Amino acid sequence: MIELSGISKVYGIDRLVHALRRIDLKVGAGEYVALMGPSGSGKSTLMNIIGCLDRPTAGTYLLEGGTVSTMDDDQLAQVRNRMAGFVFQTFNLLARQTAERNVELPLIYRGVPGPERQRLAMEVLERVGLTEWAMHQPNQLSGGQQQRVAIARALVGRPRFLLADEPTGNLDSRSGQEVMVLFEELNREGMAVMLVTHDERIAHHAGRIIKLLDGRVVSDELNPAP
Amino acid sequence: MIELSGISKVYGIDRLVHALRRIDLKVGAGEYVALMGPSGSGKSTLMNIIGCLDRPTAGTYLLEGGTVSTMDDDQLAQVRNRMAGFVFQTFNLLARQTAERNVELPLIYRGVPGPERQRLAMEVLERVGLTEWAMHQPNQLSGGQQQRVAIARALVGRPRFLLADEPTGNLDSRSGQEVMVLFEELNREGMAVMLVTHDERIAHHAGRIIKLLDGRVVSDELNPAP
Ligand SMILES: Nc1ncnc2c1ncn2[C@@H]1O[C@H](COP(=O)(O)OP(=O)(O)OP(=O)(O)O)[C@@H](O)[C@H]1O
Ligand SMILES: Nc1ncnc2c1ncn2[C@@H]1O[C@H](COP(=O)(O)OP(=O)(O)OP(=O)(O)O)[C@@H](O)[C@H]1O
Ligand SMILES: [Mg+2]
Ligand SMILES: [Mg+2]
Repeated sequence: MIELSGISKVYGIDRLVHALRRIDLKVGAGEYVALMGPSGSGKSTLMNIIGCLDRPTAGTYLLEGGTVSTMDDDQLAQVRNRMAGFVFQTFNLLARQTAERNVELPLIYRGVPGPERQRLAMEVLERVGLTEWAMHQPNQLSGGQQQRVAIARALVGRPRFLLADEPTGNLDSRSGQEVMVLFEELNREGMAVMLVTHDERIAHHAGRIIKLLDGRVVSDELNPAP
Repeated sequence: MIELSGISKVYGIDRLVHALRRIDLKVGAGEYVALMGPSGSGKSTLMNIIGCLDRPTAGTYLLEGGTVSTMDDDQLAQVRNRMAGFVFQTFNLLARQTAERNVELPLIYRGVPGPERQRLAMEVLERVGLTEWAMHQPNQLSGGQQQRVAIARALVGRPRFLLADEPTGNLDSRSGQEVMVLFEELNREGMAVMLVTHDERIAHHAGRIIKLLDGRVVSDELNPAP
């Protein structure tokens, strides 16, 4: 499904920041992978590149056999919208739109008609326990509720691949557990999941745990007891 | 130091949301308190009221003997800037400003001259391990680095009271521990600390643990082994 080889990302002009250093990584369809590492080690940068939200400085990226690094912006957006659902570390919800409209957004890009969009959005908001809050705007929701809206938006288009950056960082342990149960159900139905977490207990739900340090993969182990 | 009695907060016009329901709470100078509770239980709402960032719908709030509920907006801002440092759940950094300028902000409000502001800002950025990143803007920092900038900004004015809403939510366990050590040092020097967390391990640093559920205080216990 995805194959990265020699992927690097360097920021800056005079002072260079090597966020990723020659990363080689393969993730198969339907896999469940956790990504861990200290603050600033390159986790979000790697997720942004895998999710086609950012381009690497060097290296090649094959997604479903196609070479991502040679696609133009439009092709990249097409692939991203069809393949991946993204939960950002800082939510990135549209401030003036209701929770329900925020969740509809990926379906608007795909041209899904209004009534069906609304039905699908309400269905996934129900799964994250937010039916009652569907008509609230982000500033009328708590931090944890906003995070669950961001999760619902990532799932509404039934992506082949979920990329979630600290999806439970703002959730209490019960809401966190409910989200992990939902991810496991979707993973069993065939969706690949890649999540960033600082929490060992969350990482242990995954089948494989990859650790980054200073932009390099320092360990990549199967988890015997997910 | 702070004394809340019968504090309620209700949002909305047609559909009413009771975020806080008649809360009575006293916190003394130099105390270290953790606030826990499920997502949506009213933690951030309570912190915003204690930090004079929002007004209650009902009830009285005494801060250092003065009645907060009768102060006008200017008096409220004066008290807030002098007394409290605030770490928001969603950081609220100024996007186009460097980390160092973001940290200087509370000192600009107090009229501290430029060179001294810069010295104090760099000093506190050093304490959170971000000296190298001082000239980066928020979108050139990782999630955990942004959170540490927000913590540095809250501390730069040496407030009598630190209000921190999930201060380690985006930090790996090592950076999180470093932040907790810093809070403990400042608490020993006399600063009152109130922090919201979902993590039992973080809450156990505090001397007292308060639990909210549906806008009510359901438990308020001393922690025997901080
Ligand atoms: N402006 C608003 N209008 C309507 N409801 C609001 C508004 N702001 C907050 N709420 C509601 O008030 C309740 C309490 O929110 P609060 O942000 O205090 O929760 P919290 O305990 O901090 O949760 P979390 O752990 O998810 O951050 C929530 O149900 C939220 O939806
Ligand atoms: N636009 C940018 N310009 C310069 N440096 C950047 C930029 N974006 C990110 N960085 C740097 O790249 C490094 C990797 O950042 P990244 O966001 O991937 O870290 P992370 O592992 O997700 O950390 P966290 O756990 O704190 O979220 C960091 O040191 C960060 O400061
Ligand atoms: Mg990150
Ligand atoms: Mg909150």
